[in-house]
Amino acid sequence: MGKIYAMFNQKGGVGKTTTTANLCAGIASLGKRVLIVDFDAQSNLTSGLNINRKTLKASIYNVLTGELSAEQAIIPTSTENLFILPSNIDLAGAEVEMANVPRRETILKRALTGVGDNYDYVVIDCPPSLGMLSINSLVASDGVIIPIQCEYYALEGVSQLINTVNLVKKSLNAQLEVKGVILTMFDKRTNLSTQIVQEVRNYFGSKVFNSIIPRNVRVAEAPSHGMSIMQYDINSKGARAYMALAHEFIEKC
Amino acid sequence: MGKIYAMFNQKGGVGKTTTTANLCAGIASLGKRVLIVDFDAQSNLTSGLNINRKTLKASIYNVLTGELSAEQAIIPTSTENLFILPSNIDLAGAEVEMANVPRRETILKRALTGVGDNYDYVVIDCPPSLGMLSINSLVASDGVIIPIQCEYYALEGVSQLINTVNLVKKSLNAQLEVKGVILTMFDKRTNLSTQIVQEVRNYFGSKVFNSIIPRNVRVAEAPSHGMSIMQYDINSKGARAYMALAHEFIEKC
Ligand SMILES: Nc1ncnc2c1ncn2[C@@H]1O[C@H](COP(=O)(O)OP(=O)(O)OP(=O)(O)O)[C@@H](O)[C@H]1O
Ligand SMILES: Nc1ncnc2c1ncn2[C@@H]1O[C@H](COP(=O)(O)OP(=O)(O)OP(=O)(O)O)[C@@H](O)[C@H]1O
Ligand SMILES: [Mg+2]
Ligand SMILES: [Mg+2]
Repeated sequence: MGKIYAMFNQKGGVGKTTTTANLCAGIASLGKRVLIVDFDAQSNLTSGLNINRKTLKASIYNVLTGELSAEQAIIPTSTENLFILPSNIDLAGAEVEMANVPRRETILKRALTGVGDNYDYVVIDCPPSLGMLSINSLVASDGVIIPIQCEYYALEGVSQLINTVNLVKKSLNAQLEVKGVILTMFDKRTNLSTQIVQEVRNYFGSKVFNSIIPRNVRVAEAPSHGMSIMQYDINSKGARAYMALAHEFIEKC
Repeated sequence: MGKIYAMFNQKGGVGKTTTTANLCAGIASLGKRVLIVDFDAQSNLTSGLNINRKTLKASIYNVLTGELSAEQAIIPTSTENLFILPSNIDLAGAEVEMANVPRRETILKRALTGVGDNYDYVVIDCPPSLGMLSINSLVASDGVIIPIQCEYYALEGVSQLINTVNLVKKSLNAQLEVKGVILTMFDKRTNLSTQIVQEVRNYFGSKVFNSIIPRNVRVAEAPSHGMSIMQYDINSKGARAYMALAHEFIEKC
């Protein structure tokens, strides 16, 4: 029974999508079967892996409405062992539509029932908000993985993030825990990055993965070619860091 | 009567808050009276200018509920001529609370009625979403300023952004227009940045401001000291770029 993890941080642009795509492509290349769920209406995860959002026959939205099962919407990616439940703009309406539905917090959890049986890991890419989509992800998950950009504003939002996780744990999902924290876009030339790493390690202790993801332009280029960083440039600093993280992740999660 | 502008882009981490703080501090230093409105529950704009969110007597949330007028919540910043309507975590609940209120799209517009008379410019820092808070900002504004990070995912979301602006223009705010596009975090060492600049200029033409904001670590450091980039390091590449943008903005807007 594969565990379900939410890649979550309400701060924008911290590397949620980039880490979901590259960490999971890395884990898949090590022989694990992985499902990634694009739960953001921006659908960056879907387009960054070369899937055309406009020609999709089915997306996560059709699964939320109950029109289709998760299996019917899941498609393979160009990376072996890596599958995706894609999203498109239809998801933008879901947040408002969910507001008046009974048991609205558990819509995704119910939609993903049993899906974990077919995969070693399921990872949900969350939007940058504390709205109903993010709450749904936290309720559907066994644990939270928190990407934190090595910059000031990203650190500021951590206490709000932890409050949200604890609220969901108390009232909606008792098993929810912070599974791990990933440091992203580390720039060794700046003091700011080093200070942030120190503060994050003080706050989260051993939950912080040892593998730190450096800022690396090849990582930012890869999605414009519809590839993971491993496919785009396996020798880049970014690919090596994500592969090290993939090994560490399999050990710990 | 000062114009009201929404600093808007649903993509996360593109420089909305950083540009609101530094552009407006720049304009204020040129003698214009400027009000910035922190309309994001993350309240990065408020904390980045050294205002303690936890000890605030009043915030934008109290203005939305009608408890206080905007004037009662506005406070000065450490930059002369620059004033802020601050936010704190209370705003996180507003999005859900607004869902069931009549005329929910015009709550902010009504709360800001007449505020423009006391300032040359009012700029609203928006959250990274297409939810009710962002819709309210677009309805309350005369124009939209779109910061675009010089990276692939930021470009991907532009058509969704324009669709949203056009929807609001058609049904809720006929005068809304794209006032300008600001290119942020430009890195001259990478082809990616140069390609993105080209594509944005092709798409938006003369609406793109000539002054491009470079990626500059001093810009990322300034908020950790509670300062604008001008206060923190007036000689930095970032401060010079934002001052050039401030001059251009006053000419065009
Ligand atoms: N290690 C890295 N090195 C360089 N650029 C990176 C790295 N990780 C992410 N980026 C770039 O930073 C930007 C933000 O990353 P990404 O879109 O993955 O963040 P996000 O948290 O998913 O954003 P959102 O909050 O909008 O969902 C993207 O343009 C991405 O290409
Ligand atoms: N010109 C720049 N050079 C270097 N770093 C920058 C620059 N502009 C912004 N940053 C940094 O990039 C990160 C994202 O910027 P910012 O938080 O302003 O974006 P945002 O669009 O407001 O994010 P959100 O979507 O979460 O509201 C911050 O850590 C900020 O300090
Ligand atoms: Mg994302
Ligand atoms: Mg912001």
